[in-house]
Amino acid sequence: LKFRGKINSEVLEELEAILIQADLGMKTTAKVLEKIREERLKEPADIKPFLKRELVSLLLDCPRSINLSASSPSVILVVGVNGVGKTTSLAKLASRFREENKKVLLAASDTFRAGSIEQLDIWGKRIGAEIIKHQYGSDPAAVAYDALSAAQARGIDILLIDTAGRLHTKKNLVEELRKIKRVIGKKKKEAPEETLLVLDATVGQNALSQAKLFKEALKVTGIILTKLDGTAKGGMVIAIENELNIPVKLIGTGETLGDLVEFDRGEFVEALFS
Amino acid sequence: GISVKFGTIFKKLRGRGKLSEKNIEESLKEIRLALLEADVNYKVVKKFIHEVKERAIGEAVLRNITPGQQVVKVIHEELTRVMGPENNKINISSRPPTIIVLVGLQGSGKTTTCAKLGGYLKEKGYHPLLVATDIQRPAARKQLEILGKELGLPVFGDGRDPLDICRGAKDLAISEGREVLLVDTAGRLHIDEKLMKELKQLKKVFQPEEVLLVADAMTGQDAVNIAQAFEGTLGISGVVLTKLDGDARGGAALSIKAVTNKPIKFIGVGEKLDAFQPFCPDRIASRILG
Ligand SMILES: Nc1nc2c(ncn2[C@@H]2O[C@H](COP(=O)(O)OP(=O)(O)OP(=O)(O)O)[C@@H](O)[C@H]2O)c(=O)[nH]1
Ligand SMILES: Nc1nc2c(ncn2[C@@H]2O[C@H](COP(=O)(O)OP(=O)(O)OP(=O)(O)O)[C@@H](O)[C@H]2O)c(=O)[nH]1
Ligand SMILES: [Mg+2]
Ligand SMILES: [Mg+2]
Repeated sequence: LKFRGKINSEVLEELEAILIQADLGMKTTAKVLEKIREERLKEPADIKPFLKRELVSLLLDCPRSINLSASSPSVILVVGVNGVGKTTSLAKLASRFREENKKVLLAASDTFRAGSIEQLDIWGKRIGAEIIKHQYGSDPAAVAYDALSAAQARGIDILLIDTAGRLHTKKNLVEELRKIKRVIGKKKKEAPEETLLVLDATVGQNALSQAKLFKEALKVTGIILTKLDGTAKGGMVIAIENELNIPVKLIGTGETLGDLVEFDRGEFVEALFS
Repeated sequence: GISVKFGTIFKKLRGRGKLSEKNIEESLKEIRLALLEADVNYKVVKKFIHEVKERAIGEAVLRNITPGQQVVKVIHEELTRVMGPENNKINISSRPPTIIVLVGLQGSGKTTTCAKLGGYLKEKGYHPLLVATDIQRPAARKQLEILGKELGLPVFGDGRDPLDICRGAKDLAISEGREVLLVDTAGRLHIDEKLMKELKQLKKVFQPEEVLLVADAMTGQDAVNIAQAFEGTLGISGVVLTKLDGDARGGAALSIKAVTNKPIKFIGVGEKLDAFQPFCPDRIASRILG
């Protein structure tokens, strides 16, 4: 029995290394390793399958489709910290709706960052979606309001709102997002039907802090996890789903319009070990 | 943070001079946890703790402070030593133009940093020319042009590919007396062979004085893969760590330094163009330890 204990502790150390290096974070890693110890598995070969089942169970068992409303336009607000892939992900999602022949309108509510409006404009032209834009420095909420009015007037099916990247710790910038929500909520009660937080798979444990603060401020309804085509595993979404109840709805696997894939719990956990 | 943890653990050891090996082991466990919580890479932590252990045991008996404080002090000094020495010099060539190329993963802050570094060098009396070689990302050149305009710096971006654009930029720099070229490149994955080869080719042809890896301070365990690949495939001269104005502990800094041994020269501390500072090893050590 003592020999088996030694083998198991080696397996556990190996698994700890895998989980930490997959960015599951210290808390989640400790939690699942403790569960394994409590389970007192007889065979070392049973440990990994048990672990995988445990990780899957920490992820949400829920539908992961984009919330669309019966009353058009459905409004999707895209938020997140700087450089994670909001604008590109929004374009990919909009492209999907265009492929379903839906009428799509884009709102250029990033009125701050250099080139943001031109960037969204180019994507709009590529996918056949019109864009509502104001000048740089204008009020992002005003752009969003303007876009919603236009969407209602033009019989648009889906309105997607691009916002400027902002660190979750900058209260005034987070407040700016709350204002966008309030303003469009006044114009259409259920809007936005979807508030998508975009997270970068290369980010470490700060992802949980990002998700917490954006959720507190905006009631995030889903996550897009980007850049999974790199070597980062994005393990932080396990803690985020488990502790914050926000489902990952889509994952980004590249820089072109087709690089958007559904999130599948089993596949995601398998990939942590590849 | 870690100093609070040590306050409690070592309250009972106050007055005792020497730390036992057991005390050291316990304190190192706490340090290990702190480093991993700060996103320092697993293997980098293992190596660092191992190297620190010897020093902690040796020195514990020499100082007149509590044993817990001693271990933290040793750790902080060792962390600062590994992250340093302070080096925020740009290698200026005796045969202008000096060429500085900014490389890194998608969204890490290269374009913004290119402009920031341009502003920084302009303040120092240089005449930089910003070069837009990202022809893939929508409106990338436009982004750099807007930033350049804000700083009163010219931006060049004509050409059919990055090599071609750099050739034109170099000619323009020489004819207009711009003695520094700041080359912005497209974001790329370190595992994208074709795009990494493109950078290798750029480096081979233009022999830049600086190849700076621009990396996001919130990067997790993947920081070692990124850094190792850019250093191994391309060879870098230094690093710029961005988005340090957030609340990420920044363990990526230690991971990157540990695997490349190249200096972190500057940090980005905001979205505005003046949010650019020289890297300070001591301050990041404190931040990582929490
Ligand atoms: N490899 C890879 N790159 C991606 C992915 N998603 C986005 N990118 C790239 O990441 C970079 C940043 O994307 P953006 O869409 O501009 O990011 P953003 O969040 O809108 O950035 P800001 O508005 O500046 O905060 C671009 O170079 C994109 O092509 C992905 O899934 N995989
Ligand atoms: N808060 C903060 N944001 C930053 C910092 N540096 C850059 N950014 C922001 O990060 C986002 C991405 O910056 P870019 O300069 O477009 O990044 P990039 O590496 O050129 O992106 P690609 O060209 O797509 O690979 C933008 O929103 C920038 O404003 C920083 O130090 N702090
Ligand atoms: Mg954007
Ligand atoms: Mg760029």
